[in-house]
Amino acid sequence: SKKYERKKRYTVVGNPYWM
Amino acid sequence: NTAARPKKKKMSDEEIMEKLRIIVAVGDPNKKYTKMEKIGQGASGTVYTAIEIATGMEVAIKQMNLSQQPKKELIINELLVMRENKHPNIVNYLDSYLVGEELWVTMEYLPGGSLTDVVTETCMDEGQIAAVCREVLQALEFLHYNHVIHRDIKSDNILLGMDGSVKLTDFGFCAQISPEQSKRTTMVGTPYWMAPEVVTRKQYGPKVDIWSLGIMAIEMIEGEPPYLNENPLRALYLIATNGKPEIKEKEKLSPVFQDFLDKCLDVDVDKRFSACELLKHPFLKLARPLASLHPLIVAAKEAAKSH
Repeated sequence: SKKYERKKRYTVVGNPYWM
Repeated sequence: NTAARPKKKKMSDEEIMEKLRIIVAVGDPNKKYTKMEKIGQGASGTVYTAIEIATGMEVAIKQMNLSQQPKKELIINELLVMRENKHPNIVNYLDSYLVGEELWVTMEYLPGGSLTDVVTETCMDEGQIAAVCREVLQALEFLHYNHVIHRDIKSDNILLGMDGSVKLTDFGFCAQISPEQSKRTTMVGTPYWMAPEVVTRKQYGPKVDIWSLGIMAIEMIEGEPPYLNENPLRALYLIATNGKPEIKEKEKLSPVFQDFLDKCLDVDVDKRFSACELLKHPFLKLARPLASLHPLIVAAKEAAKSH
């Protein structure tokens, strides 16, 4: 979950995969 | 109802490589720098510390694998913006090199780490928060005056010197606006820090950075942005529906600080203050000297080491 928590702070451009 | 705008012709990879070859310096950075340790990992690349052999100066090197970059044109944008916008509150760009499939960007190194370490590991008082806000606002006033929107203001992109100096970094997602195109619509940024007009895909301008600064101020109060316990998609929904986020125990904050937050986090973009206006806000008069950040930086580094 630490990796998931870190990924939450990543920058997104346009439509991220989770949208 | 975005106005019909001619779609920007997308540069091919060859055109991008051609442009990069013009921008970057000639030579092998491995001969100029001795790489030390990895200090950061982001979506766009990995950051190392390094020593410049000729001077012994410590620098930071950001390495990006070009083949893995979804939007290579943003890299050119980053290099040009950092090269042409030098300011005491912006991390100083030194040079860039093409090393096979990788682009190496050398920058000033700030040993104090990022503001994220400080907000998650220590407790800041209003005087320290005001000092950080003032320094970031100085950078934003400079950028906005030069028609640049950063678009990714968050504590992760604020670097600190051991003397408490505060500098903005990571221009990989910034936008250069012009009289013909003063607004943007592409959703760019980090969800939890995004302004409502970005989330709802309206046209937006420089004031998105001011909203993000307000969210960063909440980080300095609570240790993290609102909704971080939610997944990013739900966070975007909450930003779009709730607008200005709730601040826990807001009544404990001084009235002048509450007013500063309100001016940053106004959903109505026209009412939201600009960087220039916020620099005159009375809250910033509470700012303590930057040196007062030093104990926080040391404590944050100790805590990070113990993890």
